[in-house]
Amino acid sequence: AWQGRSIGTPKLRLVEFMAFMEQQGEPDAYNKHLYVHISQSNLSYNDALLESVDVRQIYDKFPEKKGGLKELYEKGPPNAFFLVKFWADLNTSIQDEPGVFYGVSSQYESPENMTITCSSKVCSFGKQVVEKVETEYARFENGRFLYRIHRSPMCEYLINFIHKLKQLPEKYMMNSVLENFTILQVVTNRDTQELLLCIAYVFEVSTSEHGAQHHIYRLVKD
Amino acid sequence: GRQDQVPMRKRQLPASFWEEPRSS
Repeated sequence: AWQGRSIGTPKLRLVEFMAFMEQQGEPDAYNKHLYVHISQSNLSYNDALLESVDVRQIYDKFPEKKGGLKELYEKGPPNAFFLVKFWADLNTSIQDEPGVFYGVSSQYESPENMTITCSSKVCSFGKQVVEKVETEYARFENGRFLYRIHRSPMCEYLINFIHKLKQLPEKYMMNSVLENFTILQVVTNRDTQELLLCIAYVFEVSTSEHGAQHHIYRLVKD
Repeated sequence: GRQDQVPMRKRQLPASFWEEPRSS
């Protein structure tokens, strides 16, 4: 059911992704605030198929030189490219005090045993400002290989960015700043250099009382 | 930063791109 309805290809599928802040020493859900969250563990045929976005509409929001989105897409495979529009939840009640942990967790699954490399590039006006590269090994569980990046510390740039964003008095001002803030994640097979997933993230601030929201799109080139 | 980008609102994007879901 997940094919065409979620972020994934027959080789690698995103199961969960979240960016959060948490009061250390009390790792229960009550003290954890999710800025953004994708959970793709309970998909059914009732879920809608993903809409598509022409990748050329967002080229300039991501690095355009060597290794940029255009070059990546031309190399393909095109079914590995996705766009996520996040409505981030900045409405946290957790006090920002020493000891608060800012983290990112993600989980992927695959029928294949690989070593994967995950690159996350934070971009401002389409230009990369910081990159994190992580390597993950597979763990066999319930008939498939799981790749888990657990509680990866958020970089200082992002923490400061969130702080400054939250200081803005109006949501439209936050959205205006977020218009030029994007993140590009590229997951490759470390040993073959094959691209497994490429996820482009763009943002607005959530106005919902139900926390972070998102839409997922396939990136296409007609 | 660059100031010459076309605003997202003026790009060809699905209507849903501007509609925040009511719940996840």
